[in-house]
Amino acid sequence: INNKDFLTAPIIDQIISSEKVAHVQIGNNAEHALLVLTKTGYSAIPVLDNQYHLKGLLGIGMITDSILGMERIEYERLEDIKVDEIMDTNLPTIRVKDRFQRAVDLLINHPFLCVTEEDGTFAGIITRRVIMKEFKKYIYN
Amino acid sequence: INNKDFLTAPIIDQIISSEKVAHVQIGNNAEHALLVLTKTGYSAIPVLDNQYHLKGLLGIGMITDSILGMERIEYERLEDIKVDEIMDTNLPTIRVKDRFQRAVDLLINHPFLCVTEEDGTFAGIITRRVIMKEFKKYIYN
Ligand SMILES: Nc1ncnc2c1ncn2[C@@H]1O[C@@H]2COP(=O)(O)O[C@H]3[C@@H](O)[C@H](n4cnc5c(N)ncnc54)O[C@@H]3COP(=O)(O)O[C@H]2[C@H]1O
Ligand SMILES: Nc1ncnc2c1ncn2[C@@H]1O[C@@H]2COP(=O)(O)O[C@H]3[C@@H](O)[C@H](n4cnc5c(N)ncnc54)O[C@@H]3COP(=O)(O)O[C@H]2[C@H]1O
Repeated sequence: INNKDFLTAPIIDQIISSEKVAHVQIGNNAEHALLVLTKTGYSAIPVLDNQYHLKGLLGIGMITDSILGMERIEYERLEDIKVDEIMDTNLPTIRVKDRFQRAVDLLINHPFLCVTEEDGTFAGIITRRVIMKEFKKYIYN
Repeated sequence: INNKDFLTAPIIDQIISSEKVAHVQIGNNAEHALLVLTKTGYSAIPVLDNQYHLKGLLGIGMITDSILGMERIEYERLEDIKVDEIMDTNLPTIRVKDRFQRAVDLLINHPFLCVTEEDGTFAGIITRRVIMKEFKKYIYN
């Protein structure tokens, strides 16, 4: 395949589907989110609502940053902070029927992208690792 | 350039040099490390000794995981835990004079690689972002 074939390939086979993606829900508190992130071992995960719509991105750094006080890290405040208040709502997304080109462009600055259906339903994620594997196969030919 | 040129290119121009790399030192405690990670915004950084030799990798997840007690997250223990006890010492490394091929192979499973001189001195890091930018230039031709 040539460069153009690589860029125009659909992303659909590379999507990690939603049931395999760790996430937290709107309304969860930051302490719960910290437990989920620590136990799954991921540094950032999607935030969904109860309709499985994508609402934002929550990273461990956002949690610790929210309790960095003047004198100490204020751990006791974690149970009073909702993920809604600290998540990143400015996250780039990609559609299920988009092509590698859009994934390549966005994954330069983002470790993973949330994939959504036309109606905003969360469909899964596409990660740098998956694109790099495809790129490696491509470049080794 | 062709595939072979891409893979045999030296990594040297893509290294983020050591003075630009946030790190912690052997002997630092986990609370200090958590502050460095939170303030720099990175999820994992190298651990060096006072001779600027690479000793390991420390991620935020390793810190929170170390204080996950049976009943609660035991934040008070952070100042008593040394980074030496919780860091990852199994990290892959790459030499200053290595080629893109080795970087591509290893960055599939690691967000960044520590670059060392022959004598183990820390020279900098090479990141997925940098390799993906080179790959994008390559594939857009
Ligand atoms: N349990 C595990 N098993 C094997 N390797 C692991 C792993 N956890 C992390 N890694 C490796 O570390 C990289 C960075 O993970 P991080 O959690 O910072 O960053 C992750 C995380 O924020 C998110 N992510 C990946 N898979 C996820 C999942 N199943 N659920 C939720 N978020 C996920 O996408 C980012 C990029 O993932 P990517 O695979 O490119 O890159 C991953 C992968 O190469
Ligand atoms: N201050 C910032 N400005 C702009 N973009 C930012 C940023 N902090 C993070 N990012 C973006 O988020 C990605 C993941 O960052 P993370 O800290 O999890 O994972 C980072 C971090 O663990 C480490 N890293 C990168 N630059 C570093 C530095 N100057 N010092 C120490 N560690 C660094 O290498 C990993 C992969 O970095 P990469 O650049 O491929 O990928 C970065 C970059 O695309």
